[in-house]
This record gives sequence, C-alpha cells and structure tokens, in this order.
Amino acid sequence: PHLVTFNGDFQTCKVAGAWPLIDNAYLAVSVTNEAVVPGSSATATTKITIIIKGGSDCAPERTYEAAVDSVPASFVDGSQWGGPLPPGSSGLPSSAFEHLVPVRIVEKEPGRHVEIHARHLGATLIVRQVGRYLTFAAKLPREIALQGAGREGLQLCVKGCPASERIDVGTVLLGSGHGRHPSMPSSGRFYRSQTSESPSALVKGMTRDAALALCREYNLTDYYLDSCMFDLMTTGDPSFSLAASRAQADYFSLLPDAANRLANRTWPLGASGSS
Amino acid sequence: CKVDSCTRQFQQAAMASGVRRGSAAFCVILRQYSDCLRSTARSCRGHLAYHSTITLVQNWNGDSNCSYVGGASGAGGAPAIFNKDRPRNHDHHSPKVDDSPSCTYQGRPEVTHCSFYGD
Repeated sequence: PHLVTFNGDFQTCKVAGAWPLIDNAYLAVSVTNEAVVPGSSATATTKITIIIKGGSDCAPERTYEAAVDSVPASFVDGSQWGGPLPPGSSGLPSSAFEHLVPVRIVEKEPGRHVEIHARHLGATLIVRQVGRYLTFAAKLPREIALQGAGREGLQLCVKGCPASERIDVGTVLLGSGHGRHPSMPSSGRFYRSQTSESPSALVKGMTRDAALALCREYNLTDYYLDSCMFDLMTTGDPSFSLAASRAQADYFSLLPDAANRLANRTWPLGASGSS
Repeated sequence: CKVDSCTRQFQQAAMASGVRRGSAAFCVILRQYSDCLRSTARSCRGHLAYHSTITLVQNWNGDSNCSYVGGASGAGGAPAIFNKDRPRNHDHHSPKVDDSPSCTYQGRPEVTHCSFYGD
C-alpha cells in the first residue's frame, strides 16, 4: 500500500501480513495486508484494528475492528462512544450528548466509511472501504503522534516502512517496456480482478497512458497521482483510482495547509513535462 | 442528604441509555453516580441509606471491573495532556457533580497526518 507518514514522507511498501501503523501510550493502529494479484509483491489492506487506550478519567479503552465488507459503526463491545458524560446529562437520552463525549464513532457512509473522534487526544481517524480493500487516515497533534517515537518497535506512520519493504514507484512508472519490477506479476501482465464476481476472471494491468488518463479524471496530483498510476498499472483495477482520490480528499480535509504541501503536478513522477 | 436524588439520576440515566451492567457505558453512569454521592457526603453523615448506597456502588464497580470509575486521572502511565484544564481545586473526596475534567485536548495545535491506502 501507499503510506504517508507523520513526517510527510510518501512511500509505497510491500508489508504483507500484520503491521503496526501507530503504537504509543494513547493509541494503537494495526493493519493486515494481503497480496492483490498472484505473483506480485504489492499488497492491499484487508483488516484494520484501532485501540484507543484507557488509563485516565477521559479515556475508557475502546477497540475498533474493520475488515473487508465489515466496516461497522461501533466498537467491538457494541458501544458507539466512551468517556464521562457531560455535566447535567443525567436522564437525557444518549443521542443528546454523544457528540460531547471524548470518544465516539460517526458513520459517514453505512458499511463503507466511518470516522472515529478522540476529543481528549485531538485525534480524528478515518476508515474506508473502497473497492475490495480498506484505507486508513489519521489526524493527530504532533506531540501525540510522535510520542514514544524514539523507542524500539515498528510504527509505519512514525518511522516509515523498513527499507527492505519499500517499492520504488518511480521505477514502475517509468519501467514500462524496460523490464519487470519485483512489484509486477511474474507471468505477464494479466491479473485477477479484485472487483470481478468471477474468481477466475483475469484482467490486464493498464498501460501507462491509460492509467494516467483515468487518474487525471480524479484531479489527483503529486504523489497521489503516482500512487494511482502505480495501482492501475499493477492491477488494472479502476477502484484504486477512487481509493487514491479518497486518500487525497482526506489529506486535504484533515490538514488545513495540505494543499501547500503538495506539488501541483499532474504528470507522473519523472515523466517528461513533470515540471 | 441528597442520596435519593443521586439514585434517581442514576436510574434515569441507566434506563434512558439502556446500558447493561458490566458494560463500559454502565461504568460511565456508575462513575457519575459515585461523584453525585460523594458530593453529598457531608450532609449524609450517619445516614444509613447513604452508606448502604456507597457500599453498593463500590461493589458494582468491582463486579463490573470499572477500574477508571473514581480513579485518579493519568493512571496507567498515560500523560495527562488532555487534563490540563481540570479544575485546580478538584478534591476526590468531595467533588461537585459537574467537577469533571473537560476531556478536550489542550496541547499544542500543530497537527500531523498519516494515511495508508491503495496497493
């Protein structure tokens, strides 16, 4: 998958299996990734687990789990909020004060998109299902996000992917016709469709030009454009362009000055005319 | 002594939200019950119903494993960044009913972002 770290690094990683994105005193987020197409090292996310840790008056522990075709609007214990009730709320129906409690889940699109707000942490966490895979985005205060960053252990959001797990997107985007990158399937460029109802259906990874044309329809820029093209060229599945679009939209909505951090670049990485 | 008033508030909150005993939501309501009882402690000296109720709430706390009910803030090693605006005169022995922490993050406003998507 594609990773944007708290430090603003954009990376594309293999990271098959279970990996921690965040793991500090307040919050733990882990993902499970599975291979997208046979023979390729590229993976996508099929499960996300979020633990908002307890340990204070403000934060009873809450665990959230999402999997493909199961993006619930509640924590695993069935609750939709947690934390002390606001003063004077005794006797009121819970709907009257849910928006005032420290931890709560907001369903944005049933079964497809939820937001988890942890007001006591100043945190917003977004879980989506786009196509057959999940996406995650988080906004955190920097001092919460980087708390414990110096200690041992993996936190992809903090430290990025290990070097051995990284995929050079530039090589893939520029490598069409110049040999095969390890992220590409080994047996030609025909892959199983992730959206097809027929499990045996095979689709062809898009050409560079076709991928660029589709990704441009979503007004993607900079690394989001690159990631979109990478996904379409490796899988041929157009739903990945929507995933990139949603990720870019979350980026813009979560960070007030996000637009200033991205280059206004609508050509893929390294392509002629990229300036 | 307003022990009956606290009990009524607790019963109303429990019925309104339909929580099960032992759930996290029950712990929240129980905590408010406990705070209410403590706020009326001084006027309830020697009041049998008050002391019985205190004991009952403590038992429910234990039975439901409500470790944070009435607990100190910042327990468990988590820094209390979000408790900075907790009232300075907070007294665990006789807090007011509405003397709860704001539970709104009070740290520096600089925010950052992480995202994970695609293949």
